[in-house]
Amino acid sequence: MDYDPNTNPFDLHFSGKLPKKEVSDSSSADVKPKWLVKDDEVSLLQEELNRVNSENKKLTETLARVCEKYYALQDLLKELQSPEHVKFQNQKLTKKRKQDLDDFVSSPVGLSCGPTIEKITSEKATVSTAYFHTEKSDTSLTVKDGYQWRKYGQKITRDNPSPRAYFRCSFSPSCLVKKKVQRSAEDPSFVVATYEGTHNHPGQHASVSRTVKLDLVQGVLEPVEEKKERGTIQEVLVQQMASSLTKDPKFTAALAAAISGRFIEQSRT
Amino acid sequence: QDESASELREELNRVNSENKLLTEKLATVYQNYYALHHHLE
Repeated sequence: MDYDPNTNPFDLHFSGKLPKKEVSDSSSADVKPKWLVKDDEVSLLQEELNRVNSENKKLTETLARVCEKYYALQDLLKELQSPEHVKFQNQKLTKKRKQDLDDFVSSPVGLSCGPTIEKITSEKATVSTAYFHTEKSDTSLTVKDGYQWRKYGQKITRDNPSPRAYFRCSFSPSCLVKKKVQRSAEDPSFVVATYEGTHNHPGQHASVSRTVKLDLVQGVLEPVEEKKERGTIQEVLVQQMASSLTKDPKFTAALAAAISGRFIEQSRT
Repeated sequence: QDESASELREELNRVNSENKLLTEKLATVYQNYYALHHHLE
């Protein structure tokens, strides 16, 4: 920042310090008509003096206003840089994170890993941010958010040395939700996932959610354990769906009607 | 009248110089103000 805090614009008592130089009176010395009488010259000088004095007054007032604003900004900067303010902001941030974490865990769709969610709703899309706790030594990004994703890009940003990965929902193009994942620049023990849009389909419950693992060097990585986990998840899902459908009387009725209809068609042919 | 014109010219010189200094100071403070404003943004 390029400003001089030692500037003292209110030092207006500088008129005595000014060099006493004579007016370069070109109007009277060079261009002065010979017919101009002394009264006219005095009158013109007086008029010019009034004009310059008025300008002087306006300049002084403007300078005072700008100085006032400048000093107010300086005070604000000092306040923001004070250790008390920095400490207060840190405490506020910690409290907010804890509150968001509690809110999310206690919500019906909360994940066991308890990410912190901040939602900003606009007219076009819903943007939400989730913080996932992760080990600092873990170079891969692990995000358990209950949905399946397809990675479509990765880049390094200036403000953060960690790579940022971009994903589309695996239901794309019917579901247009996107997300980007990056390790937090402020606190590397967190991974920040920013979501754009809202899923138009249900997500998997946390207990059966799939872990999306990213290898920062090789891109998307699917270890053997994850494949096994996915197989188990699919089995659980099928069992849950079958269980819920057989308990649904409407479904059983519809199924019975469909089967009997099929039998009737077969008997006709 | 010569004396009166001379005094007026002297006063005019003084106020002109003061105006010049005021303008310079105003420019400096404006510059500092906007630098600080930009920094806070």
